[in-house]
Amino acid sequence: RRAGSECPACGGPTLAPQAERAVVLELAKQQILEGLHLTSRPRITHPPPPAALTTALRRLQPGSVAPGNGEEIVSFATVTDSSPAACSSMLTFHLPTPRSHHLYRARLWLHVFPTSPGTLNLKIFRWSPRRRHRGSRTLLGEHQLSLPGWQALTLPPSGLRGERSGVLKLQLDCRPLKGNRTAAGPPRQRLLDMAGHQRPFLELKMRANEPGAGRARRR
Amino acid sequence: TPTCEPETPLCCRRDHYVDFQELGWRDWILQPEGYHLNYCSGQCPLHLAGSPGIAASFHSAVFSLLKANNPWPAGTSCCVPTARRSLSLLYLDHKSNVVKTDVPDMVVEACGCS
Repeated sequence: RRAGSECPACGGPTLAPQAERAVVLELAKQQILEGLHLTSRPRITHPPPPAALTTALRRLQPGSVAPGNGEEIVSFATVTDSSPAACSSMLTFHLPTPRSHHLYRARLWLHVFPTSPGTLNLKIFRWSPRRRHRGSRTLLGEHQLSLPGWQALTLPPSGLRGERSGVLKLQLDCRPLKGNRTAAGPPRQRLLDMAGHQRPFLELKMRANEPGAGRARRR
Repeated sequence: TPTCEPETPLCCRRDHYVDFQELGWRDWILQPEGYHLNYCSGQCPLHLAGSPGIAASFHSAVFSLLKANNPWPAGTSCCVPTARRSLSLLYLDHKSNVVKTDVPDMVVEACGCS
């Protein structure tokens, strides 16, 4: 308390500058957590490599903002069950637990090695664990990749919804195209870049649900 | 709205820049590096009641004078935000996803008397 001086707004004692600063910092923390609908700050145990982060953010449209209280999410894949050719791989994503937001656009970003032979036929399946570890898979899309480098593959938002746990598994199955037929066996050399700063990632665009949207669907 | 000088008694906007490094949050808030946490503070004598700070028009100035000469003050008036803008944040969530979102009404741009 500063002796003698009075708060111009409430007439109470004013705070000393250091005390006011401490109050402001606490206010800032509360305001940001409330604004992000978080109860506490996130504990980051496995931050994405800065190079992968920079590469991914450079891919997104600069300045693009999801409309009306929307969100844009970049989720990096962890690669499991990668075959030696690393072209028929299982990508696992840990998406944010769904809030009252509606997914309206999804793209899978892959980096094709320059050494890949000609055009690749790539099928993307959503893999869902079912009974006794036998999984079932749903085809989400099929793409012909004819250029090396980054590829943005659009996925149907409806195919990605609904996983309460937030864990999403995508199975890639790609083969070189010979003429207009796919080669019989999987390719021998690495075609997709799965490591380092060229890791695959999902780009998702969400928008806040209009109030009552769920009711309209039920009706 | 005037920015508060140390001894400004009337309704004004008090500016505070908060650096996320100072909060120890630079590990999960990627952009921006900080933001202006401003708030409104100061007295609202009755002749300023209803004056929206910088947006005051001639009409509201005359209206204020009429009120100031009114011997029967009615109620009190408070120094409140009259203009706010959103803050765009890029941050890591607890699953290390990168999230970009706009938080509405985060930064007070103008204050005025209710």
